Amino acid sequence: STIVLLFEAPKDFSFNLHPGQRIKVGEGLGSL
Amino acid sequence: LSTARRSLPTPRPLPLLVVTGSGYLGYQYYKRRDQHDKTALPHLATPTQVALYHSFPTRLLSRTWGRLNGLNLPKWLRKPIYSLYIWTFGVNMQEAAVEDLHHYKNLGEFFRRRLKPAVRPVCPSSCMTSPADGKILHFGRVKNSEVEQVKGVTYSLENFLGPQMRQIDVSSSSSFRDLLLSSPDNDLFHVVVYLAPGDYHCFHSPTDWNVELRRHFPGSLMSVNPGVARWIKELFCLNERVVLSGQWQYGFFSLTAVGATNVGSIRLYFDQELQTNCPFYSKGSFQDRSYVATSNQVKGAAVEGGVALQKGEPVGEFNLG
Repeated sequence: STIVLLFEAPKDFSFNLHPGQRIKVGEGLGSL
Repeated sequence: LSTARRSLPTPRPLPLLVVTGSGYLGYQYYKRRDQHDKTALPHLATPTQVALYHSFPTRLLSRTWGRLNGLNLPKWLRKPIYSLYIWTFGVNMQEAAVEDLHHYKNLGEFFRRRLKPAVRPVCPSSCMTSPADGKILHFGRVKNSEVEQVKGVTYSLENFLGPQMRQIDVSSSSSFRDLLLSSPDNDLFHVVVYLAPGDYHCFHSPTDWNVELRRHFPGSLMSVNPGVARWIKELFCLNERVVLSGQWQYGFFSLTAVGATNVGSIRLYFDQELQTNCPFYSKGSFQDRSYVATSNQVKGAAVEGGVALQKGEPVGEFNLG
Protein backbone atom coordinates (compact mmCIF):
# COMPACT_ATOMS: atom_id res chain seq x y z
CA SER A 1 0.00 0.00 0.00
CA THR A 2 1.00 3.57 -0.60
CA ILE A 3 0.17 7.04 0.67
CA VAL A 4 0.49 9.97 -1.72
CA LEU A 5 0.48 13.54 -0.40
CA LEU A 6 -0.15 16.39 -2.83
CA PHE A 7 -0.15 19.87 -1.41
CA GLU A 8 0.21 23.53 -2.15
CA ALA A 9 2.94 25.40 -0.28
CA PRO A 10 5.04 28.55 -0.66
CA LYS A 11 7.82 28.15 -3.22
CA ASP A 12 10.51 28.09 -0.53
CA PHE A 13 9.13 24.90 1.03
CA SER A 14 11.94 22.34 1.22
CA PHE A 15 11.99 18.62 1.93
CA ASN A 16 14.39 17.08 4.47
CA LEU A 17 14.34 13.71 2.72
CA HIS A 18 16.20 11.46 0.33
CA PRO A 19 14.65 8.77 -1.92
CA GLY A 20 14.63 5.33 -0.36
CA GLN A 21 14.75 6.75 3.16
CA ARG A 22 12.87 4.86 5.88
CA ILE A 23 10.42 7.10 7.72
CA LYS A 24 8.02 6.80 10.62
CA VAL A 25 4.72 8.45 11.50
CA GLY A 26 5.22 11.97 12.84
CA GLU A 27 8.75 12.51 11.53
CA GLY A 28 9.24 15.80 9.69
CA LEU A 29 9.03 15.70 5.90
CA GLY A 30 9.90 19.30 5.22
CA SER A 31 9.61 22.85 6.39
CA LEU A 32 9.47 26.49 5.38
CA LEU B 1 70.51 -14.19 6.39
CA SER B 2 71.41 -15.57 2.93
CA THR B 3 69.44 -18.81 3.70
CA ALA B 4 66.43 -16.73 4.71
CA ARG B 5 66.68 -14.65 1.52
CA ARG B 6 66.85 -17.81 -0.62
CA SER B 7 63.71 -19.21 1.06
CA LEU B 8 61.65 -16.05 0.18
CA PRO B 9 59.67 -16.26 -3.11
CA THR B 10 61.25 -14.43 -6.03
CA PRO B 11 59.24 -11.27 -6.89
CA ARG B 12 57.31 -11.70 -10.16
CA PRO B 13 56.24 -8.23 -11.34
CA LEU B 14 54.25 -9.34 -14.40
CA PRO B 15 51.66 -11.61 -12.65
CA LEU B 16 51.40 -9.04 -9.86
CA LEU B 17 50.69 -6.32 -12.42
CA VAL B 18 48.12 -8.49 -14.23
CA VAL B 19 46.27 -9.37 -11.01
CA THR B 20 46.15 -5.83 -9.59
CA GLY B 21 45.41 -4.29 -13.01
CA SER B 22 42.51 -6.63 -13.76
CA GLY B 23 41.17 -6.08 -10.24
CA TYR B 24 41.23 -2.33 -10.76
CA LEU B 25 39.55 -2.62 -14.20
CA GLY B 26 36.86 -4.91 -12.73
CA TYR B 27 36.20 -2.41 -9.94
CA GLN B 28 35.87 0.46 -12.44
CA TYR B 29 33.54 -1.62 -14.64
CA TYR B 30 31.12 -2.40 -11.79
CA LYS B 31 31.29 1.19 -10.51
CA ARG B 32 30.35 2.58 -13.94
CA ARG B 33 27.62 -0.03 -14.42
CA ASP B 34 26.07 0.93 -11.06
CA GLN B 35 26.16 4.61 -11.99
CA HIS B 36 24.55 3.82 -15.35
CA ASP B 37 21.81 1.78 -13.67
CA LYS B 38 21.02 4.69 -11.35
CA THR B 39 20.86 7.30 -14.11
CA ALA B 40 19.21 5.17 -16.83
CA LEU B 41 15.46 5.53 -17.37
CA PRO B 42 13.40 2.69 -15.90
CA HIS B 43 12.37 -0.13 -18.19
CA LEU B 44 8.60 0.38 -18.60
CA ALA B 45 6.02 -2.30 -19.27
CA THR B 46 4.54 -2.32 -22.78
CA PRO B 47 0.80 -1.51 -23.14
CA THR B 48 0.15 -5.24 -23.74
CA GLN B 49 1.96 -6.21 -20.55
CA VAL B 50 0.01 -3.57 -18.58
CA ALA B 51 -3.30 -4.73 -20.11
CA LEU B 52 -2.45 -8.34 -19.28
CA TYR B 53 -1.61 -7.54 -15.64
CA HIS B 54 -4.62 -5.21 -15.42
CA SER B 55 -6.94 -7.98 -16.63
CA PHE B 56 -5.69 -10.35 -13.93
CA PRO B 57 -8.40 -10.81 -11.23
CA THR B 58 -6.40 -8.97 -8.56
CA ARG B 59 -9.53 -7.81 -6.72
CA LEU B 60 -10.88 -11.34 -6.44
CA LEU B 61 -7.47 -12.55 -5.28
CA SER B 62 -7.31 -9.75 -2.75
CA ARG B 63 -10.74 -10.50 -1.29
CA THR B 64 -9.95 -14.23 -1.11
CA TRP B 65 -6.70 -13.38 0.68
CA GLY B 66 -8.64 -11.16 3.08
CA ARG B 67 -11.22 -13.86 3.84
CA LEU B 68 -8.43 -16.38 4.48
CA ASN B 69 -6.71 -14.01 6.87
CA GLY B 70 -9.98 -13.29 8.66
CA LEU B 71 -10.27 -16.93 9.77
CA ASN B 72 -9.51 -17.31 13.46
CA LEU B 73 -6.45 -19.40 14.23
CA PRO B 74 -6.32 -21.91 17.10
CA LYS B 75 -4.21 -20.53 19.98
CA TRP B 76 -1.43 -23.10 19.54
CA LEU B 77 -0.97 -22.08 15.87
CA ARG B 78 -0.92 -18.31 16.42
CA LYS B 79 2.64 -17.97 17.72
CA PRO B 80 4.34 -20.01 14.94
CA ILE B 81 2.33 -18.30 12.15
CA TYR B 82 2.85 -14.74 13.42
CA SER B 83 6.50 -15.46 14.29
CA LEU B 84 7.07 -16.53 10.68
CA TYR B 85 5.42 -13.30 9.47
CA ILE B 86 7.51 -11.23 11.92
CA TRP B 87 10.71 -12.94 10.81
CA THR B 88 9.88 -12.67 7.07
CA PHE B 89 8.88 -9.00 7.05
CA GLY B 90 10.96 -7.64 9.95
CA VAL B 91 8.09 -6.57 12.21
CA ASN B 92 9.16 -4.75 15.37
CA MET B 93 6.85 -6.25 17.98
CA GLN B 94 8.43 -4.23 20.81
CA GLU B 95 6.52 -1.21 19.46
CA ALA B 96 3.16 -3.00 19.38
CA ALA B 97 0.57 -2.05 21.99
CA VAL B 98 -0.01 -5.77 22.59
CA GLU B 99 3.17 -7.84 22.32
CA ASP B 100 1.53 -11.16 23.22
CA LEU B 101 1.02 -12.97 19.91
CA HIS B 102 -1.75 -15.16 21.34
CA HIS B 103 -3.90 -12.04 21.67
CA TYR B 104 -4.40 -11.68 17.88
CA LYS B 105 -7.18 -14.00 16.69
CA ASN B 106 -6.14 -13.97 13.04
CA LEU B 107 -3.52 -12.53 10.70
CA GLY B 108 -5.87 -9.69 9.68
CA GLU B 109 -6.11 -8.57 13.31
CA PHE B 110 -2.35 -8.90 13.74
CA PHE B 111 -1.86 -6.76 10.62
CA ARG B 112 -4.03 -4.00 12.14
CA ARG B 113 -2.06 -4.00 15.41
CA ARG B 114 -1.80 -0.65 17.19
CA LEU B 115 1.36 0.90 18.58
CA LYS B 116 2.29 1.93 22.12
CA PRO B 117 1.27 5.55 22.73
CA ALA B 118 4.74 7.13 22.95
CA VAL B 119 6.60 5.35 20.15
CA ARG B 120 5.68 7.84 17.38
CA PRO B 121 6.31 11.37 18.63
CA VAL B 122 5.06 14.05 16.23
CA CYS B 123 7.70 16.58 15.17
CA PRO B 124 6.57 19.95 16.59
CA SER B 125 8.84 22.11 14.40
CA SER B 126 7.88 20.67 11.02
CA CYS B 127 4.69 21.85 9.30
CA MET B 128 4.52 18.58 7.36
CA THR B 129 5.07 15.18 8.96
CA SER B 130 4.99 11.61 7.71
CA PRO B 131 1.48 10.14 7.54
CA ALA B 132 2.75 6.55 7.75
CA ASP B 133 5.64 4.24 8.53
CA GLY B 134 7.36 3.27 5.30
CA LYS B 135 9.86 4.14 2.65
CA ILE B 136 10.05 7.42 0.73
CA LEU B 137 9.59 6.36 -2.87
CA HIS B 138 9.69 9.83 -4.36
CA PHE B 139 9.09 13.50 -3.57
CA GLY B 140 9.43 16.91 -5.14
CA ARG B 141 7.61 19.63 -7.07
CA VAL B 142 4.82 18.87 -9.52
CA LYS B 143 5.66 20.13 -13.00
CA ASN B 144 3.29 20.37 -15.99
CA SER B 145 0.44 18.53 -14.21
CA GLU B 146 2.49 15.32 -14.26
CA VAL B 147 3.55 13.67 -11.02
CA GLU B 148 6.40 11.17 -10.67
CA GLN B 149 5.50 7.94 -8.84
CA VAL B 150 9.22 7.06 -8.99
CA LYS B 151 12.02 8.91 -10.78
CA GLY B 152 11.21 9.09 -14.49
CA VAL B 153 7.79 7.32 -14.30
CA THR B 154 4.89 9.74 -14.28
CA TYR B 155 1.13 9.82 -13.97
CA SER B 156 -1.42 12.48 -14.82
CA LEU B 157 -2.52 14.66 -11.93
CA GLU B 158 -5.99 15.00 -13.46
CA ASN B 159 -6.44 11.23 -13.81
CA PHE B 160 -5.25 10.74 -10.25
CA LEU B 161 -7.43 13.34 -8.52
CA GLY B 162 -10.33 13.39 -10.96
CA PRO B 163 -12.13 16.50 -12.22
CA GLN B 164 -12.20 19.53 -9.95
CA MET B 165 -15.14 21.76 -9.11
CA ARG B 166 -13.47 24.78 -10.67
CA GLN B 167 -13.46 24.15 -14.41
CA ILE B 168 -10.48 25.12 -16.54
CA ASP B 169 -11.17 28.11 -18.75
CA VAL B 170 -10.45 26.73 -22.23
CA SER B 171 -9.52 30.18 -23.53
CA SER B 172 -6.80 30.61 -20.87
CA SER B 173 -3.52 28.70 -20.72
CA SER B 174 -3.98 27.54 -17.11
CA SER B 175 -3.17 23.89 -16.50
CA PHE B 176 -4.78 21.43 -14.09
CA ARG B 177 -1.93 22.13 -11.65
CA ASP B 178 -2.63 25.88 -11.77
CA LEU B 179 -6.29 25.18 -11.08
CA LEU B 180 -5.39 23.65 -7.72
CA LEU B 181 -3.18 26.53 -6.60
CA SER B 182 -4.72 29.38 -4.66
CA SER B 183 -1.79 31.77 -5.15
CA PRO B 184 0.80 32.30 -7.91
CA ASP B 185 3.43 32.57 -5.15
CA ASN B 186 2.86 28.92 -4.27
CA ASP B 187 3.88 25.65 -5.85
CA LEU B 188 2.50 22.11 -5.81
CA PHE B 189 4.55 19.44 -3.98
CA HIS B 190 4.19 15.69 -3.60
CA VAL B 191 5.50 12.81 -1.47
CA VAL B 192 5.02 9.07 -2.01
CA VAL B 193 5.36 6.77 1.02
CA TYR B 194 5.44 3.02 0.38
CA LEU B 195 4.30 0.76 3.23
CA ALA B 196 5.97 -2.67 3.22
CA PRO B 197 4.11 -5.74 4.61
CA GLY B 198 5.90 -5.55 7.96
CA ASP B 199 5.11 -1.88 8.56
CA TYR B 200 2.47 -0.45 10.86
CA HIS B 201 -0.47 0.04 8.49
CA CYS B 202 -2.47 2.89 10.04
CA PHE B 203 -2.10 6.34 8.55
CA HIS B 204 -2.18 9.65 10.39
CA SER B 205 -2.81 13.27 9.50
CA PRO B 206 0.46 14.85 8.30
CA THR B 207 -0.61 18.37 9.27
CA ASP B 208 -3.53 20.43 10.58
CA TRP B 209 -6.10 20.58 7.78
CA ASN B 210 -9.76 20.41 6.81
CA VAL B 211 -10.97 17.50 4.71
CA GLU B 212 -13.72 18.72 2.40
CA LEU B 213 -14.14 15.83 -0.03
CA ARG B 214 -13.62 12.10 -0.14
CA ARG B 215 -13.36 10.62 -3.62
CA HIS B 216 -13.27 6.83 -3.94
CA PHE B 217 -11.91 5.40 -7.19
CA PRO B 218 -12.60 1.67 -7.42
CA GLY B 219 -10.03 0.00 -9.64
CA SER B 220 -7.46 -2.69 -10.07
CA LEU B 221 -5.38 -3.95 -7.15
CA MET B 222 -1.97 -4.48 -8.66
CA SER B 223 1.09 -4.62 -6.47
CA VAL B 224 2.51 -1.20 -5.58
CA ASN B 225 5.95 -2.36 -4.50
CA PRO B 226 8.76 -0.11 -5.76
CA GLY B 227 9.69 -2.57 -8.54
CA VAL B 228 6.17 -2.50 -10.00
CA ALA B 229 5.93 1.30 -9.54
CA ARG B 230 9.09 1.55 -11.69
CA TRP B 231 7.60 -0.82 -14.30
CA ILE B 232 3.99 0.37 -14.75
CA LYS B 233 3.28 3.96 -15.75
CA GLU B 234 0.12 5.44 -14.21
CA LEU B 235 0.02 2.62 -11.63
CA PHE B 236 -1.48 4.91 -8.99
CA CYS B 237 -4.27 5.92 -11.41
CA LEU B 238 -5.14 2.30 -12.24
CA ASN B 239 -5.34 1.03 -8.67
CA GLU B 240 -8.19 1.46 -6.22
CA ARG B 241 -7.67 4.57 -4.10
CA VAL B 242 -9.34 6.98 -1.73
CA VAL B 243 -8.50 10.65 -2.21
CA LEU B 244 -9.14 13.02 0.69
CA SER B 245 -8.87 16.63 -0.40
CA GLY B 246 -9.31 19.95 1.35
CA GLN B 247 -7.41 22.95 2.62
CA TRP B 248 -4.50 23.65 4.95
CA GLN B 249 -2.93 26.94 5.94
CA TYR B 250 -1.22 27.37 2.53
CA GLY B 251 -4.06 26.23 0.25
CA PHE B 252 -4.85 22.92 -1.44
CA PHE B 253 -4.05 19.71 0.43
CA SER B 254 -4.73 16.05 -0.38
CA LEU B 255 -3.93 12.66 1.10
CA THR B 256 -4.49 9.57 -1.03
CA ALA B 257 -4.44 5.97 0.18
CA VAL B 258 -3.66 3.60 -2.71
CA GLY B 259 -4.60 -0.06 -2.29
CA ALA B 260 -2.65 -3.12 -3.44
CA THR B 261 -3.28 -6.86 -3.92
CA ASN B 262 -2.46 -7.91 -0.34
CA VAL B 263 -3.79 -4.76 1.23
CA GLY B 264 -6.92 -4.13 -0.80
CA SER B 265 -9.24 -2.30 1.53
CA ILE B 266 -9.01 1.13 3.06
CA ARG B 267 -10.86 2.30 6.16
CA LEU B 268 -11.40 5.85 7.36
CA TYR B 269 -12.13 6.26 11.07
CA PHE B 270 -14.38 9.28 10.55
CA ASP B 271 -16.31 7.86 7.61
CA GLN B 272 -18.17 4.61 8.20
CA GLU B 273 -19.93 4.84 4.82
CA LEU B 274 -16.76 4.15 2.85
CA GLN B 275 -16.55 0.63 1.48
CA THR B 276 -13.63 -0.39 -0.68
CA ASN B 277 -12.68 -3.56 -2.59
CA CYS B 278 -16.33 -4.43 -3.27
CA PRO B 279 -17.09 -7.09 -5.92
CA PHE B 280 -18.90 -4.83 -8.37
CA TYR B 281 -17.90 -1.49 -9.79
CA SER B 282 -17.99 0.21 -13.16
CA LYS B 283 -14.63 0.93 -14.73
CA GLY B 284 -13.47 4.54 -14.60
CA SER B 285 -16.19 5.54 -12.12
CA PHE B 286 -15.71 7.28 -8.78
CA GLN B 287 -17.91 8.16 -5.83
CA ASP B 288 -17.76 11.49 -4.04
CA ARG B 289 -18.75 12.35 -0.52
CA SER B 290 -18.63 15.96 0.47
CA TYR B 291 -17.95 16.61 4.15
CA VAL B 292 -18.74 20.28 3.83
CA ALA B 293 -22.50 19.78 3.73
CA THR B 294 -22.61 16.95 6.26
CA SER B 295 -19.79 17.87 8.64
CA ASN B 296 -21.98 17.64 11.74
CA GLN B 297 -23.03 14.10 10.91
CA VAL B 298 -19.52 12.93 10.00
CA LYS B 299 -17.76 13.92 13.17
CA GLY B 300 -19.16 15.42 16.32
CA ALA B 301 -16.45 18.05 16.60
CA ALA B 302 -16.25 18.88 12.91
CA VAL B 303 -15.89 22.56 12.12
CA GLU B 304 -17.94 24.30 9.46
CA GLY B 305 -16.38 23.55 6.09
CA GLY B 306 -15.20 19.96 6.52
CA VAL B 307 -13.64 17.47 8.89
CA ALA B 308 -10.88 19.10 10.94
CA LEU B 309 -7.85 16.88 11.38
CA GLN B 310 -4.90 17.65 13.58
CA LYS B 311 -1.25 16.82 12.91
CA GLY B 312 -0.53 13.26 14.02
CA GLU B 313 -4.19 12.30 14.52
CA PRO B 314 -5.06 8.75 13.31
CA VAL B 315 -7.08 8.98 10.08
CA GLY B 316 -7.49 5.43 8.84
CA GLU B 317 -5.94 2.07 8.09
CA PHE B 318 -5.23 -0.47 5.38
CA ASN B 319 -6.61 -3.97 5.74
CA LEU B 320 -5.66 -7.32 4.27
CA GLY B 321 -8.00 -8.13 1.38
